[in-house]
Amino acid sequence: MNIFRLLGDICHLVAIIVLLLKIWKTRSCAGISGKSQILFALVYTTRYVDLFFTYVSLYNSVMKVIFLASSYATLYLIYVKFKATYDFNHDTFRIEFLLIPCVILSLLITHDYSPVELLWTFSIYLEAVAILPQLFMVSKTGEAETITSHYLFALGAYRALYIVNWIYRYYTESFIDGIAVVAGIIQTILYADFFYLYITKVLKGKDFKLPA
Amino acid sequence: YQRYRPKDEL
Repeated sequence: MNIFRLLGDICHLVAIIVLLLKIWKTRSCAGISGKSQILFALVYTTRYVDLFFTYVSLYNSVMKVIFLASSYATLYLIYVKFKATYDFNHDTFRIEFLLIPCVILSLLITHDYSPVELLWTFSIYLEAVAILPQLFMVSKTGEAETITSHYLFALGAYRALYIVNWIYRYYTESFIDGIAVVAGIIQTILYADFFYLYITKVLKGKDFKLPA
Repeated sequence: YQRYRPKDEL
C-alpha cells in the first residue's frame, strides 16, 4: 500500500458516500443516472467475487464489502425508495453498447481464462466506461447539481490517483499490469472535460453548467 | 517485470 493508492481509495469512498448522502438528504435522485449505478454495481460484483477465494488484508476485504453494499444501497434508493424522483427521461444511454464490447474485449484480452480472472478483466473494462451514462445525462440536461459534480470529481480523481500508484509500483516493486493501466488511463481521460469545468467553475463557486 | 492481476488493489 502506498499513499497514492490510499488517497485513491479514500476518494472512491468519499464519492460513494457523497452520492448516498445526497440522495438520502434531498430525498431525491434527480440528475443521477441509474444506469451508471447499475454498471457500477455490476463492476463491484464481478470484481469482488474473489472476496470468497482470496484474502489479502482486513482493509481489502472491508473495502470490498463497503463498495458492494453501498452500490446496492444506491440502486435501492434510485429504483425503489425514491423511484418517483428518478429522471428516467434523461437517462437514455443504451448500456448494451458498453456491456457487449466489454464482454467481447475481456474474452480477447485477459491474463488467464479462469472464471475469476475473466470476471475481473470484464470489471476493469466496464469500470472504465461505466460513468458514460451519467456524463451523457449531464450533457443532455446541460447542468449538474454542485453536489453531483463533487461526486463526479471524487470518482474521477480516484482512478487518476491509481495511475500515480501504478507508476510508483512500477519503479518500487517492478510491478505492471497492462490491462488495469490502459483501462485506467481511458477511464481518467473520460473525466477530463468534466475536470476542466469543475476546476474552472465549481471550485470558484459557480454552478456546473455546460457551455451553450 | 511482473505482469499479473493486482490482487491487493480494489
